[in-house]
Amino acid sequence: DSANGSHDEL
Amino acid sequence: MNIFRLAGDMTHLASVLVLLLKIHTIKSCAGVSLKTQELYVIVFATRYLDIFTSFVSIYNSLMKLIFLGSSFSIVWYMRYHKAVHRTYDREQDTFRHWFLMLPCILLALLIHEKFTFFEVMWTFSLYLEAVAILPQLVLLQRTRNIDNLTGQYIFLLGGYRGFYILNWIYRYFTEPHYVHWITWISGLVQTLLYADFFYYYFLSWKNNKKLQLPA
Repeated sequence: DSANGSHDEL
Repeated sequence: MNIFRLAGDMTHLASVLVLLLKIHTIKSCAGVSLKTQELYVIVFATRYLDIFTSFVSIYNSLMKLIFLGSSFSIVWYMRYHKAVHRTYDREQDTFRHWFLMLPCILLALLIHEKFTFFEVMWTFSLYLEAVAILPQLVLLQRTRNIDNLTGQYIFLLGGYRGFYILNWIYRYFTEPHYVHWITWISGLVQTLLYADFFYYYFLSWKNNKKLQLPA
């Protein structure tokens, strides 16, 4: 989700 | 992906492997809190609900599967594997799950970035992860005698959190619009909970002595 950068983290 | 994030993920992975090594090869879970491990299962199950709906990278999906699988298997071993279960400090590991989960559920319903099911669950997992280590720290405090693998497990988990903070600082300065207060504050709280443990870990390492917590 590019709108929410924290979602590309684990 | 920056070097801090990678280092954080790798220390997280290493911590899980150390714990599995202890449980699988030594067949012992002495000093390991089942409550904390069950909370981690809930943390990963609620955070990775998006595993089939949002794809970031092969790396991310693979790591999600590893963290889900390893946390489930650790709990399975501690509950159902006869030899491992015998070594579990049941009388000492008395922390109540709901005592930690209920405030996290309420907080996630009140404070989140978006009020959608996935987002509230994701936020709940962040809050719960911040405090999930508490039953483990209480158990350590009670048993006091810590074997090397358990000490390394907690040290690596704390290291993972530390690297993630560096990752956030790096991303804040290198990526536009990268501001995530909820993630940062819960991550910071989580890391601070390890501070006391780290202090005694370094003390024992410096003096080349076995790790022992004060009563």
